[in-house]
Amino acid sequence: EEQALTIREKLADLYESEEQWSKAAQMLSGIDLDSGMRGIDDTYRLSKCVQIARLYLEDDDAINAEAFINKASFLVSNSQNEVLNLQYKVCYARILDLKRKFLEAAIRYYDISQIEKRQIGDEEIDEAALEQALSAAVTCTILAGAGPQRSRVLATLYKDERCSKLKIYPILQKVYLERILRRPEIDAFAEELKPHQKAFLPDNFTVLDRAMIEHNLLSASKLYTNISFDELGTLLGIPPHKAEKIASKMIYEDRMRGSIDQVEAMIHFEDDTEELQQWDQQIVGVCQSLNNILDGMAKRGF
Amino acid sequence: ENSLLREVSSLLRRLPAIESGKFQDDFL
Amino acid sequence: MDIEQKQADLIEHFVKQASLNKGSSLASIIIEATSNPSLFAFSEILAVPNVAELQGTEHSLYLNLLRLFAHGTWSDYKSSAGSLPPLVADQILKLKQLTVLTLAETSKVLPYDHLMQELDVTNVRELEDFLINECMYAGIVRGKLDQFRRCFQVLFAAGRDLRPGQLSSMIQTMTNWLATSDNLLLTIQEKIKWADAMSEVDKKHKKEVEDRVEEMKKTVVS
Repeated sequence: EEQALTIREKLADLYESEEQWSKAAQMLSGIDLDSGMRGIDDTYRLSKCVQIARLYLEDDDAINAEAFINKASFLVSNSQNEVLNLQYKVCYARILDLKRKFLEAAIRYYDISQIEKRQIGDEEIDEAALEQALSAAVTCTILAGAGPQRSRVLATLYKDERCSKLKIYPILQKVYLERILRRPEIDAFAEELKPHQKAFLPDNFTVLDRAMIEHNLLSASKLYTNISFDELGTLLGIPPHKAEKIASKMIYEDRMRGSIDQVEAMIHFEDDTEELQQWDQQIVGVCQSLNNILDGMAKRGF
Repeated sequence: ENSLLREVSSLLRRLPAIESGKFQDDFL
Repeated sequence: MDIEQKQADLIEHFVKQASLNKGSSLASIIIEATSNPSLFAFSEILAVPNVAELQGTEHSLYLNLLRLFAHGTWSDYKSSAGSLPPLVADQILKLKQLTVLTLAETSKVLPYDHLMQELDVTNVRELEDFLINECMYAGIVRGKLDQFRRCFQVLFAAGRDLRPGQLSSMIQTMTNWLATSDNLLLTIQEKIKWADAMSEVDKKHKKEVEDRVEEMKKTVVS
């Protein structure tokens, strides 16, 4: 067994040097990690699971990678090896990203971007890597389904000073401020995406299209009291019946508040707050403006 | 102080705070 | 407040520029100011003596232009285009933005038809795109678009430069606010007094009832 293990590891190294990632992963998967052999401890098992997952991820094979990361999940909580723990986190985030669980991926990428140490074991953590993780967090958040959960993550990212230095900061700003995104901005953002983030979905929209449509629909809900299906379709750049369908799905999933009047062919948006509460907020705004004016007058010596 | 006057002008137009049928019903 | 803070530096810059220039170079500064996407106030520039001196000169057109941007609307420009220089695209955009602010002065609910007429816009999509991108996202106006009722409800609009005679109506409005606030405070005070009086009556009544119950108990026991 020991010799077979050694041969497998050596062959895997060879395959890796040839960039035949999946073959290297398959070679290592043949190792019996449950064997009672000397030298196979939890740390070894964890390192192999993570290594196999990373190799599969090089070929964007999320399914096989996930199988090994799930095995690693049982071992990582007891692991004191910081390098392995970090590699595990990165793999897990990438798997979530590939599986289009964008919000969860974003949270994990953001977590990675906040690592304070610059040296973990023999590995150096450079600023570029952390910036890459942060950028990935922003990208995944923007691609995630529009709604209250995404808004919370957006707020965290927007308020993080480091994000203002990222190339995709302008689109993050617009998304956070819930502004409608126009085609040129979406196309510029698309250039930064990976293939799986632009893949086609069963309804013939791409992942990016779906994210942008939902975002723009939510933005429209902030600007409009109500809107016709036709106008909404024009605004979103899709046929009216598809606009209605996406709106109804978002309302059903409680990611947007509103109602649909099919007779009048209109969508009525509702605010999260009641009319009287909105009135209260307006009055508060008036009082704040009044205070600001009085402060301004005092500063000028009036 | 033109900027103050502009701010006051904007402030004076903020009331009534809301004008909608639904608000009137709720308010009553 | 945000608008004023954003344009304070710009106003200072253009006032300084206007003070240092005359004639045709001052005309260029006026064009630059009226084209600037972040500037919506022009009375400070109008107040610069060099600008006032343009009156009666070959560059008086630019003084008229500045006055138009300070107080006028797109309709005002169209009706007196003969006495004004031709506008570039940025100026047309700004004048239309300022028109929306003027319309919001008189009414909180602006019908689409009226807006389309005032802004020379032919369809609802174009109007709404203008209101969204050039007014709401520019921060000069906040509100809600209502396609069913075909109107735009204004919740906030930035202030324009005051027109001559506008000050007195502002003072009148503030006087009315003051009177209403005073009356409201008096009403609240009266209500507090009434509530206190009712509370006293209630306490007294409660005590009477308790005393009677005690008396009844004593009677029953004896």
